[in-house]
This record gives sequence, C-alpha cells and structure tokens, in this order.
Amino acid sequence: RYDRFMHCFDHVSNRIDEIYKALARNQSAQAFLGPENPEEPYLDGVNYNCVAPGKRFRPMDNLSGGEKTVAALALLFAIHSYQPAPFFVLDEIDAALDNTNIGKVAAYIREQAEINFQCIVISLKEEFYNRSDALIGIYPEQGDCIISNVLTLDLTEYTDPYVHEEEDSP
Amino acid sequence: RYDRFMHCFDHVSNRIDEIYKALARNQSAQAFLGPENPEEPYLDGVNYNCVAPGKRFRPMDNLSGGEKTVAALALLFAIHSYQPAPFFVLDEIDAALDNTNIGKVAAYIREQAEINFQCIVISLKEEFYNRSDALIGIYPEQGDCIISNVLTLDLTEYTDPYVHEEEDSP
Amino acid sequence: GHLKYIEVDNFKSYRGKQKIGPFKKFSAIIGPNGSGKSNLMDAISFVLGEKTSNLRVKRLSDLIHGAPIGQPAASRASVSAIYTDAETKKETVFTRIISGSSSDHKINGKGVSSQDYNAELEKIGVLVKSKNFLVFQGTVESIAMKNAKERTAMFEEIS
Amino acid sequence: GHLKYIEVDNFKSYRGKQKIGPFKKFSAIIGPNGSGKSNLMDAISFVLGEKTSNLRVKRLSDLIHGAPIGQPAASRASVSAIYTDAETKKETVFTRIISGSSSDHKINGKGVSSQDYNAELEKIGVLVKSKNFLVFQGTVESIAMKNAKERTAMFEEIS
Ligand SMILES: Nc1ncnc2c1ncn2[C@@H]1O[C@H](COP(=O)(O)OP(=O)(O)OP(=O)(O)O)[C@@H](O)[C@H]1O
Ligand SMILES: Nc1ncnc2c1ncn2[C@@H]1O[C@H](COP(=O)(O)OP(=O)(O)OP(=O)(O)O)[C@@H](O)[C@H]1O
Ligand SMILES: [Mg+2]
Ligand SMILES: [Mg+2]
Repeated sequence: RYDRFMHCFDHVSNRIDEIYKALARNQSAQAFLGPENPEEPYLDGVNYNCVAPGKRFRPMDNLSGGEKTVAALALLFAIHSYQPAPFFVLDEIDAALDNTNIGKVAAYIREQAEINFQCIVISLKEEFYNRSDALIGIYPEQGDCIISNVLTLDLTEYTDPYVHEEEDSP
Repeated sequence: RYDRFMHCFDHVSNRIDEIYKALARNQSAQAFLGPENPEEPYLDGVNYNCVAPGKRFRPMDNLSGGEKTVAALALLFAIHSYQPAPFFVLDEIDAALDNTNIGKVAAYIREQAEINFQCIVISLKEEFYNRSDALIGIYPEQGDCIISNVLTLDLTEYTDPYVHEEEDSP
Repeated sequence: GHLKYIEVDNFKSYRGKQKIGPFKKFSAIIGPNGSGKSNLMDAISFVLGEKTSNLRVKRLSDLIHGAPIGQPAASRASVSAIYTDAETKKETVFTRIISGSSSDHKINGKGVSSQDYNAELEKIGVLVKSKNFLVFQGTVESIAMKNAKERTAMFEEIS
Repeated sequence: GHLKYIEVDNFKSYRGKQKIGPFKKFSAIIGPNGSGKSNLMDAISFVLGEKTSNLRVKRLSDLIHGAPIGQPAASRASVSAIYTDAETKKETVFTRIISGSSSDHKINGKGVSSQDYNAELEKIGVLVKSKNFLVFQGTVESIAMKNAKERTAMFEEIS
C-alpha cells in the first residue's frame, strides 16, 4: 500500500512542476506537491502549491480565478501522466481565463494532442477553439423540447493560422 | 410580518416576468415565482421557474449553464426593483454566456444604467465591456508581491459603436 | 488509442439516432447556450460508466429524450462509443442502453455484464471511478482547491 | 445617487494610496488574470461593511498589502468611497480603516460607530446584509439555483 501510494505520488510530483511551466509558458512558474507526513503520506494530507510567474510563494487560496484554473489544469495533466486515459473531455475550462492564458492553454493542449492524448473541449471562445483540428457544431431546433442537431467541420483541410507561431517568450 | 413579506413578494413576482423578457429580448420567455403555501408563504418555500425562449416548462435544474446565468440575473434585477441599491458590482457574470446572450445582457444593463441604477462590472470579454461608458484598466507591476496599477479611460468621448443598434428582433 | 465516433439514440436533447464525429486529436464542441453541448459530454460520460448524479439527472429514465417535460420519445435510449486502438487499428464498440430503471451493456453488439464492460474499459485506460479525464462544466477550479486530505484520497484512488 | 470614486490605501494588491475612478453610469473593470480586478471589488465590498469571509481572507489583517507573503506594507490599510447624492449633488465620504484586528469607521472624516455607519448606508439604500447588489466571482448561477426554503429566507431578509 505504501509502495503503490509513493510510486504514484513521486511520479506526479516530479512531473507537475515541468507541466505547470509548460502551461504558463514561463520558467519562473513553480508547482509542487508535498505530503504533510513524509513517513506515512497516506495517513495525512497532501499540500499543493503554485507560484504564478513573477509572484512569490503564497497560500493557494490567494490565487485569482484565472490563476486557479491554470493550477488545476497542471495537476490534472500531471495525474494523467501517471495513469494515462486515452482522451480528455473538458467542458468550458476556459471560462475564467484571459486571452493570454487561453492562448497558452490551447497551445499546450494542441502540442499534447499530437503526441500524448486525444482532447475534446467544449468552448464558447473563438480564441480557444480556433486551434482545434475539428469543430463539432451543435445547433438547436425548436420543438416541444429542444432538439440538438450536429454539424462537423474538419479544420485540418484549411491552413493553420498558428503554424508560424513562435514559442511564447516567457 | 405577513404583510411585509407579501408586499415584497408580490412586487418582485410581478416584475420578474417582464425583466426576464427584457433580458432575453424575447416575449416568449417566461419567469414566475410561486409560494409553495399560498396562505402562509413565509412558512414554506418559494419556487422559481423560467421558461427559456422557444422551450417548454421544465424543472430549473434542467437549465444549461448559460440559461442559469440569465435566470439568475432576472431574479437579481427583480429584487433590486423592490429594494433599489444605488449601484451593482458584478464580477465576471458573463463567464457562461455565449456572444448573443452577452449582447443582450450588456444592452439591458446599458439601458437600465441610464435610468435606474449605476453598474460596475468586471469582465474579460470585449463583447461585454465595449458597451460601457468608462474602462478601469488594472495592470500588474512585478514586485515582492503583485502591485496593481490603475488606468481610467472615459469612453463617452468616443462615438458609441452601438448607438445605431436596433432592438434585437426576438 | 482514441475515440472515433459517438452514436446517440434518444439521449437527452438528441432525438432519434445521430452519429457524431469523427473526433480528431483535438476537437472542439461549439454552439449557443442551451443547444446541447454539455448533453454531448453527458453522453460520452454515460457510455463510459459515469453515475447518474454526475449527469445532472435524478433517475436514469430522465436521460431519455423528452423525459423532463413528461413526453419521453421512447422507452429506451442508448449511447455507443467507437474506440480505435492505436497499434492494431481495431475498433471496439462500447454500448450502454437505458431500459426502464437500469442500464444494459454491450461490447461489439454482444451483451456483457457491467463488470466485464468496466474491465474492458480499464484495459484501454478508462477508469471512470478516478475520473481524472472528465471535467464537467464549472468544476475546473475545484480540482486545485481540494483540501490536503481530499488530495490524499485522490492519490489513494489512482494508485 | 451613485458611487463617484474609491480611494484605497495599502489594500490587498494596491500599494500605497490610489484614487480609482471616476465611475460612470456603466463602468467596466478590465485587466489580465491576477492583476487585481476582484481585489478592487473586495475594496468596494469592504468599505460597505462586507464581512471578512466574503473578502477571501481569514483575518482582517490579511487585507493589508503584502500580508499574505508575510511582508505587510503597513500596520493599517483603508478604503474610502465617495458617494454623490442624485438631487442635492452633495458628496458623502464613507471610510473604513483596518487597524490591528478590528476596523474603524468614518463619515466625512469624522469617526463614527459601526451602527451609525451602517444606518447612514441604509439611508442611501445600501444594505450589505441582504447583499442583493454584490455578485462575487463564480457565484452568479447560484442565485437562481437556491432551493425553495433558501428563497423564502431571502425574501424574509429583504422585506
Ligand atoms: N432528456 C432531455 N430531453 C430533452 N431535452 C433535454 C433533456 N435533458 C436536458 N434537456 C435540455 O437540454 C438543454 C441543455 O443543454 P446543455 O446543458 O447541453 O446546454 P449547453 O449547450 O451546454 O449550454 P451552455 O453553453 O449554456 O452550457 C436544456 O435546455 C435542457 O432542457
Ligand atoms: N493582501 C495582499 N497583498 C498583496 N497581494 C495580494 C493580497 N491579497 C491578494 N493578493 C494578490 O492579488 C492577486 C489576485 O488578484 P485578483 O483576485 O483581484 O485577480 P483578478 O484580476 O480578479 O484575476 P482573475 O481575472 O483571474 O479573476 C493574487 O495574485 C493575490 O496573490
Ligand atoms: Mg454547457
Ligand atoms: Mg477575479
């Protein structure tokens, strides 16, 4: 039990800092996981702390809405690296993100989708979904109750507007 | 106690349908409040139901994220009509709204701000804040901890892009 | 491997049979408020074994098209997920069917028990119980804001 | 009437004295994630009497600039709201000051008790207890999703 727990914990805590740096596109970002009780970690809690780019260490509840979303995605992707599900389904995860962070998160998902996992997102923001390979458009039809109809558009047939995108300079 | 409660309740429930229609820019939208126990309403609960434009009556927990936001704003503004605070402060209420609903909610706030109440909103979406009279821009400065700096821009000095906007045809 | 198609049959706001896809490496579901985007996520979550309370309904039968307004379009509804293996390119069809107050499971058209169904899903890395690949609307921030004990419990489930 | 200016002094991420405004009929606060937008809403809520738990801090002293990283910029912080009456155009300055673990109140520069302060706010229609004019980040949907009993309680408070 101790071994399995530590094996998982070590894997995720080694990966989380590098994933957070990649999501924030900034080497000064830091993320770390630390057990409250290092001898028997499964008996107590596990702390999670993120230092946003350009800021100092402070408690997690001091983060703003957008900063919490980025911290959450780093943890989500770090856990996935230990136990890789074949795909993600993410429903409006961009709601609290400003356009800069939308660009960073979408670029990260775009990179990972090539090599690591399939990603299905639901989004209202063009800045987010214009980086995908395919759009699944849902449009409502009136009836006694709403009827959902579906259109699919393969974006890979069009030239990619971001193909010349330079790596964001952190 | 009964009188005061009923006076407040009657006022709000009379207004809510008209406010919901105005927010949704659609006469087929309906909103109503109903006491579970009409003789002594303060002893039991008060039900709230909204019928989104083009849909039929269904339980409130069936609403989508965006539909819930519009229903919530209708109730908020209906309560305000009974007990008018001089201003509102609304922090990213547009997070779950699509661009059409952002346009409707921003136009409603714009109209009401002229006659009824002052409104201060926090938003990340240009489609929402470009209808305001003034922008308060907050930008961070690096330091030991983040330092917020403020810039103010009076938009009334520029021509209003929406001044020729027709009433949305429902 | 990856998810190729989804087929819904009278599931929530989707009336009748509809084939949705193909899903690419990075696909985006878009559409106006209330059009049925989260319902599509509910369909994917349902076919992978997600429990009713996370599908925004109280009973399985509320998932049938028209049920919330008292006019269910049929007595059954179903969702199928067509999954393609990365190496062998072999397709597996996972199907979950609502009939009455319980659900049946099929793999490639053949009825199986829910244990066998979940075992097959685990083989491809889909562990719905630990749910580290589904993020429902409005819940992303809460992943970072769990308290220390909840986080330990999360690690216990995954390891 | 309406809110004309806000003056913050070492409040959360606002260092030193800053005058923010003027606020028009419909003003929008914009800026990147983590820049301090919600902190400005916290400043407005604080000066109107909002309690600490709704300002995302555990203790009043955490509101002082630099406190969360153990380097408070000062031992005091304050927020003033300049309010203009619609008819008389008379300005009233409401000020709330953090000193140690309690807060002091002033109206037009004169110290008053918190009861008098709240009474004066009620005269202009600001009833923080019923909070029907402040919507904090992430809470808008919950206004519609209260259960029937909670809604009755809301009406009780307002009437
Ligand atoms: N069983 C059902 N039969 C028919 N319609 C249903 C059923 N269950 C839910 N609905 C309807 O589906 C609609 C909600 O769809 P959904 O939550 O997927 O919207 P959405 O596209 O995610 O919107 P948003 O962008 O606002 O989140 C609601 O209007 C609801 O009434
Ligand atoms: N007392 C304080 N002194 C200095 N900085 C503080 C203090 N309290 C909070 N902060 C910092 O202020 C920042 C948060 O600001 P705020 O929540 O206002 O962001 P925001 O502009 O609303 O962002 P978002 O768009 O993501 O919601 C955090 O980075 C936090 O660390
Ligand atoms: Mg949705
Ligand atoms: Mg904020």
